[in-house]
Amino acid sequence: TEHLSWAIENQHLRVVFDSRTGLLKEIENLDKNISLPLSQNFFWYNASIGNQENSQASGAYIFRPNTSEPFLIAQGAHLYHVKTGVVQEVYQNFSDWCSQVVRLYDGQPYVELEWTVGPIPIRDGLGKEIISRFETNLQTDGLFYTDSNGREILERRRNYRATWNLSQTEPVAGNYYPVNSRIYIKDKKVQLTVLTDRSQGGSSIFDGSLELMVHRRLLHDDARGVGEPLLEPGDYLNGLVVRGRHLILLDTVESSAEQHRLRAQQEYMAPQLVLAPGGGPPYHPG
Amino acid sequence: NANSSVLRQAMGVAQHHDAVSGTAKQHVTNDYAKQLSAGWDACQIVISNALASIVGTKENFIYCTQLNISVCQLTEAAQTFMVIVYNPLARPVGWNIRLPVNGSHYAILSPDGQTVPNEVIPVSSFTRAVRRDRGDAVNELVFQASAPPLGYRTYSISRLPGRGPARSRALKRLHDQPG
Repeated sequence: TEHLSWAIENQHLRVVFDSRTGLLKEIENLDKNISLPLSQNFFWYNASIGNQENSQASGAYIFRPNTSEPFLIAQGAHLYHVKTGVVQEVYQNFSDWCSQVVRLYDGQPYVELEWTVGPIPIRDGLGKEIISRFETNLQTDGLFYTDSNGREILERRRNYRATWNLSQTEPVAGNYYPVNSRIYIKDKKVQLTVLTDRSQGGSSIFDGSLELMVHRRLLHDDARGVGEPLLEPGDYLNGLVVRGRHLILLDTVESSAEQHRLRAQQEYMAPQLVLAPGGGPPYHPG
Repeated sequence: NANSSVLRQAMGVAQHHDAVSGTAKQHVTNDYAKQLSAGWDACQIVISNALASIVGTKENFIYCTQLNISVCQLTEAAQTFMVIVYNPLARPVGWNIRLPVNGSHYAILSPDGQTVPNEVIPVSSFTRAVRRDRGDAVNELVFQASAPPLGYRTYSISRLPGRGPARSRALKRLHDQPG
């Protein structure tokens, strides 16, 4: 089994990769002896341009994929691996416009995923909405949790609205919610939390999964007022490249809140770096 | 001579839902970003003034806003430089710092004169593709900094004479995966 998988590890976490596919395979919390099979990959939804049922296209105001099944960007990823005393990194190359670095910093209780997506190819004439999807075996019973503005956590239930009887017509878009700083799923014991570095849309389309939208490039106006498609200028080489970070926390349900609250706050109010030439005497606030 | 009103005004305008959610024409969205960027530039002077008064000397403070794609003229070229880490939270924090450099070995001193462990890692091909001609750093200097509550800490960094490329030490290509 050793050659089928290999891992990066620090004092708190172990991240296992599938040697055949190059994809994440499992995350272990070494402190709490938790092991969660987890795969993560990038997909794209083919943006609707309207259909017989409804002329509504996907656009700046409206997210509406034309099918519930997204497409894989790649079955697997080419990898290379950097192992040092301060950080261990695995570089995953999915395509020439989608890549990710999985990082474990020495002593840090979270996994950092730095994703880089774009320019999104549109030569095929299809608008695309790119997601990063995590799949686990957690029994979530259709529930997942998102925050509103980094404060109140809201329980989301798939295909449900608390204040009216929903007849779901959009199985994917109808279950997407704002994710301003974090989204998580949990079963009775274990919680998987993903922190974002910006506001994104996200959901849990099937049990045990969660996904976040990281980039969009659309070819049709959604006729809701902007008057143009969500289509940055430029061709394949010069479109928008977006880079961001997702932090993964895996812990017991009881301990997760303290972990993600402090870490999300620190992400939001991150230390500021100011540089200055020259050596100069070190300064200390004391 | 600057104040934060430029950024305040830009933030005021950006309260519109179009700025928050991107539901505007591309050139309008570009303008929101441009106004916020101008506000940020003005605030850099405000922060420099504040740091100068706190530190007690007038330094040539420099802000590198593209560290996420490994671009920073100062760290790429300088033999010695300082990194001031300011923590806006009311509790001590640790933070992983990655700086684009062209050396392969560095010494980092924390304010109390301790040597800080650091590593030099090659800039990835992903980052080079994104960065294009905006920078030419070959490596990234990675270390963990800490900063006190609502305080700052200064790290002094100096490049050591190179003893062989970092690449051979850090990089291990795995056998290629099927596409």
